[in-house]
Amino acid sequence: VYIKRVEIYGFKSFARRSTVLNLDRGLVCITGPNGSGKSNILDAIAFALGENSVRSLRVDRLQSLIHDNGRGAMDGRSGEEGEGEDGLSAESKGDAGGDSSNSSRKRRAVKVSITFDNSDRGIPVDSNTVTIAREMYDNGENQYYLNGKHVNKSTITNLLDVVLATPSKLNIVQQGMVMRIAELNPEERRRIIEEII
Amino acid sequence: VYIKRVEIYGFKSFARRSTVLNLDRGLVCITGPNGSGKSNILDAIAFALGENSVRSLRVDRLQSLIHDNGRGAMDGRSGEEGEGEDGLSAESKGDAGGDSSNSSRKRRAVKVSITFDNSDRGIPVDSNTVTIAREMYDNGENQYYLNGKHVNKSTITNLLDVVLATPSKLNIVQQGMVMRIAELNPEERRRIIEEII
Amino acid sequence: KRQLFSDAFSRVDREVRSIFTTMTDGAGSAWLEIDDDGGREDILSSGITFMVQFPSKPARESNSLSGGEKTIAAITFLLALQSLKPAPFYLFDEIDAHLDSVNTERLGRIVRERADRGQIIMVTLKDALVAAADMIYGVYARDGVSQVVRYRIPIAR
Amino acid sequence: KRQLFSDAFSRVDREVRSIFTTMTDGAGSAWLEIDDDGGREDILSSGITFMVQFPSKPARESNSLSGGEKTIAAITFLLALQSLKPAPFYLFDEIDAHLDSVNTERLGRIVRERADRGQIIMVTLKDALVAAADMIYGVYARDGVSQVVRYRIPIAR
Ligand SMILES: Nc1ncnc2c1ncn2[C@@H]1O[C@H](COP(=O)(O)OP(=O)(O)OP(=O)(O)O)[C@@H](O)[C@H]1O
Ligand SMILES: Nc1ncnc2c1ncn2[C@@H]1O[C@H](COP(=O)(O)OP(=O)(O)OP(=O)(O)O)[C@@H](O)[C@H]1O
Ligand SMILES: [Mg+2]
Ligand SMILES: [Mg+2]
Repeated sequence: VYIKRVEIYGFKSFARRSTVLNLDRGLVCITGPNGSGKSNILDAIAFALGENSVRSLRVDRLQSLIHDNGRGAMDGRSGEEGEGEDGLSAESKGDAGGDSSNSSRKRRAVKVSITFDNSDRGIPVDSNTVTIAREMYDNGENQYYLNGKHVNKSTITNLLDVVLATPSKLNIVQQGMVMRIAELNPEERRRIIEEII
Repeated sequence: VYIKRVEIYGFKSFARRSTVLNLDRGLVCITGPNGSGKSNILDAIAFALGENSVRSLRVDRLQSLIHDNGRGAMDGRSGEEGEGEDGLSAESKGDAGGDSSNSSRKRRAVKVSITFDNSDRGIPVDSNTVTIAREMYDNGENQYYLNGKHVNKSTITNLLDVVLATPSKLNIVQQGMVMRIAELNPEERRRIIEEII
Repeated sequence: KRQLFSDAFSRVDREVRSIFTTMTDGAGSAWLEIDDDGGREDILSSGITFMVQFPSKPARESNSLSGGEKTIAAITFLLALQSLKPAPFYLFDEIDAHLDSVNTERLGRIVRERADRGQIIMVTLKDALVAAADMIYGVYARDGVSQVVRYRIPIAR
Repeated sequence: KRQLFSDAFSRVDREVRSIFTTMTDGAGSAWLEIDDDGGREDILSSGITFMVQFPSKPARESNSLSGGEKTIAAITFLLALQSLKPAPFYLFDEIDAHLDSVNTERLGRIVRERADRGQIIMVTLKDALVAAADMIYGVYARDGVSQVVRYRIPIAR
């Protein structure tokens, strides 16, 4: 199992159009100037995997994850017009185009989807790839998708047990946090081994 | 006012002989490999200025500040023999030489002294230089000195009001902590300004 | 008391604007705002928001910047406090760790300029910053014991 | 249960030793110790101490290392947990920020080796680490909006 593709829409500094990263096994380096959006890519992956802690997502509240390209101005329109291929699957195309026809105020603001290569069947789903997606609406509601089908969060959480090395997500090391792992006290270190077995 | 000289004896990775840094106004850069002792120099300055928080000094207890050059082996002897000029003032020379004659178990383990240039009389003491020193004994006791005279800690604290930019020591930024200053909340930011005026 | 606070606030705000503009060669701007809800709340109890706008980017609160951007914002605020009470010295321990080359250069410039008014002792692993120093101390360990060596910069800078 | 824990402990300990020795070309060593006071305490309730000895330095607990040394120790422990349960991927965000050139090279070697068994996605600003990658994504902002560009490394490594 590894991450094959990440698709980001409207998450933090990523505009409301689809930005796609096609990945491979091995060592993938992400580089670029300060403030370009590198950490936001890792945040987007954590978000799709169900991360809800505002501290881990580095925002004051979840609504701040919604792309906002000027102080307070939700430039919704300019982000959606045509730039870049809108790789969102058909099930959400209807969403993007149909804002006006959708009577409730709910508008899809953010979507991140992750496609895992599952040829080794590491994830207990019988398909060569497994796609987990999370959408957040501007009213704060979330929806999760597994291979295109709407599921509730607990279905994803069971899958994640395989994907995340430890319940405390030790395989995701955020910016500035690496030294903390060497500063664990003896009980914390033991608990980490206990969590895994 | 600026730091003119720092003398370190037996503090963390600095041996039990005197290591002296002669400094000047302007920009002083300290550089060197990982684990060479750079942060320990800044810790030594904070220690001499009365820092007692084990978290800030990056130890589990104050005794861990005492130089220890092998797991558990206090190599007291090898550090004291002759290497480097022992610039400690006469009043403590008696200490170093006289361990056997000093009947109580108290042995000086750590000493850090800082000499400030005070030609602008920024520190309310009428001398061109002001030296603050702190000794710690292996029984955990501390002694403070001001220009060679033994004083109690509160005398130093009043002087420090001048030397430290804010009571929360904002002019000392520890390794890995700089981003936190930008993450202060509005109340914390206001309180910092209030503290100074 | 109210007057004292508002004077102090204006001084730090002015300094924040000037430092950040200098660092970004006029292309960026930063400022402080009192959250007194347009004068309706008492300024003695309102918080202070720190707004930062990096070149060709929208203005954002300092809390929602990236890691490197937060470093630059933090140093701006810290040095701006000098206008209230000058600190005799600064001790900075690898504050440049998360900076790219453009922001390392910006940091070098402001630290170089401010060190002329006092004293800044900065631990760094980056040659670009060491090159800006007036004095360098090299530290190395031999058998677990720290040693120091001083280098004087040729004055011909 | 006791057996299960002690097997798991030995596996991680063995892996910690092997990773750290590889990173320091045999000059350093690291290991885990169970604080069961020589067998007098129950191993199911004792803590685990992580000892690290860098080349030509005395052994120390991981908590009292320097910033850069802690980074190397942390990655050693993290990767050693693979021996209990392989993680499908790792996300590392500028973990190299406080490393000098020697430790950056050590990190590059171990990450390169471990990435061959799975997937490591690493954000870094250092060319030396980017050069070790199989694939590179460049990220840049245009008017505050992030864009990504992929570079394929010529396979001729
Ligand atoms: N909701 C949002 N809408 C638009 N931009 C945002 C939003 N939230 C954060 N940003 C901006 O995204 C930018 C990129 O942040 P990110 O933390 O990913 O940068 P980075 O590439 O990791 O930089 P560094 O190297 O400094 O760590 C920042 O400038 C930040 O202000
Ligand atoms: N009481 C002590 N006696 C001897 N050595 C100690 C003591 N306490 C800490 N040390 C050691 O001092 C060394 C230097 O630590 P320091 O944090 O100053 O390094 P540094 O130069 O800042 O490195 P980095 O660049 O990694 O931050 C470490 O290897 C640490 O283990
Ligand atoms: Mg970042
Ligand atoms: Mg350090």
